[in-house]
Amino acid sequence: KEDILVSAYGLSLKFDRQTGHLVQIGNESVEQQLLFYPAMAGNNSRFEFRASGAYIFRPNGTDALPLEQPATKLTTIFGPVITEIRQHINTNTMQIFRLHRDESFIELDWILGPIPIEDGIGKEYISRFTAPEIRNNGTFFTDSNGREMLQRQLNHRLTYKVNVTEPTAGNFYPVNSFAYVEDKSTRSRMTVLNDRAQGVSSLLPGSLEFMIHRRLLHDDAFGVGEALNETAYGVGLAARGSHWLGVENSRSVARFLAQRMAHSPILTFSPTTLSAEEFR
Amino acid sequence: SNVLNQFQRSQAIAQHHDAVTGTAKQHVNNDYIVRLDQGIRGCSGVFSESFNHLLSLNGSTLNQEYCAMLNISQCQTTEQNSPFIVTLYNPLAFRSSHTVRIPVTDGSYAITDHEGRLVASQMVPIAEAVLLLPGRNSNATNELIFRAEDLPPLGLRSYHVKTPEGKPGKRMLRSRPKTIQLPN
Repeated sequence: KEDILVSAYGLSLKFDRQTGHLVQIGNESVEQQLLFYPAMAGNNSRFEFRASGAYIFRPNGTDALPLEQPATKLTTIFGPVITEIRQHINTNTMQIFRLHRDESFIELDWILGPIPIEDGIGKEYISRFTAPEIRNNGTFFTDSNGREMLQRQLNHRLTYKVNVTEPTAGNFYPVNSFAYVEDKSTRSRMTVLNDRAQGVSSLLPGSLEFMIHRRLLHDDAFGVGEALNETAYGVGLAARGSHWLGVENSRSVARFLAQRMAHSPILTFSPTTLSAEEFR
Repeated sequence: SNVLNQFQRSQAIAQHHDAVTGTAKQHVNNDYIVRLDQGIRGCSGVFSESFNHLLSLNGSTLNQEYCAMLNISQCQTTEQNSPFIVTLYNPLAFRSSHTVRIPVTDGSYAITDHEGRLVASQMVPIAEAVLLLPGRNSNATNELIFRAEDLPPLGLRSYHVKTPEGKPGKRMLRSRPKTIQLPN
């Protein structure tokens, strides 16, 4: 009846018993959830009928919706090298929370797709991390130019007065390696590293949401002339990726981890007939 | 080298903004992928040669195979061979450690490092959603996981992996998943 607590190598994660969602890391309240924005459909005849497409992220409404099916079960795997908590949502959607020995971050391996479109609605999936105790006042940081961290402020631009008419899409920014939110008074910080270029925003207090996968059924009339509906193997595209999550206050750790993530070792394999000693 | 030129050319073409952002037409995108794949495959020989040179194998050579499908836990070499060598190249200019995941069929394995020491390893079943990924063509049902510690900067380190005869590898732990059903 109680929430599920998993501890290994000095880190602990707590999952909600009802929903299976991550709700706590150590003593910090940190939630994570997969959600989706239903895509705007339209014929592009006027601005208000502009469809969400390859170029344009245009959700129909401002709220991200929960997946139709919540997590059905959690599987735990313990061991001397890694400990995993697998969150099963349906046959083709799952998340694996992974703790590594001698590492301070939490790896979140996500597997998603094909995105269902039987209801005739395109969908744009996000992974949202929320640390409610971090009061960031709508400010978040991204490394959008791949070099320095840039401060982003909801509904605000640094060099001109902006009238944001798309409250969700108008606050998404590109991120190449990591983004963070910070509470200036307590100096507490939540950092999320991404393994590929994505879009990110902080629409709720203390949150970071990354767009991880999308499947759309309409062209947005910006030139490509077809919907972003990839049908590899006769079905929609499946995707797998990972985020590294850290709730440490250290300023330098994120850049160090980002280098490790972007330049992870190159692996090669060779069949051999030599014994270990002979090879040595 | 022709193969290097071909790879450079494929990479240069894929720097078009439509290739970077995914806003090309699907058949154009498919073409970008084919070109990159041809470039990578063409360079595998160069890769193998340079690795063998750096590993100083004293005349003997190993055919270094690069598994492009590791992201979906698929690798023909590790699934079909024992023993095999795993070599890691650390592209960072500082020492670094890395958790290695190798798709394998069921069994037990012993991993030996460059100093002849057995390395602690763990066998975990591949997640169901990965096994069901469209297009996955693999017999691997498990992943062999170990920690490659202290990789030298801009350097290589090799590990010998084999299925031990008789007793299973002493330092390999087979993780048993435990399932918790949620009330929903």
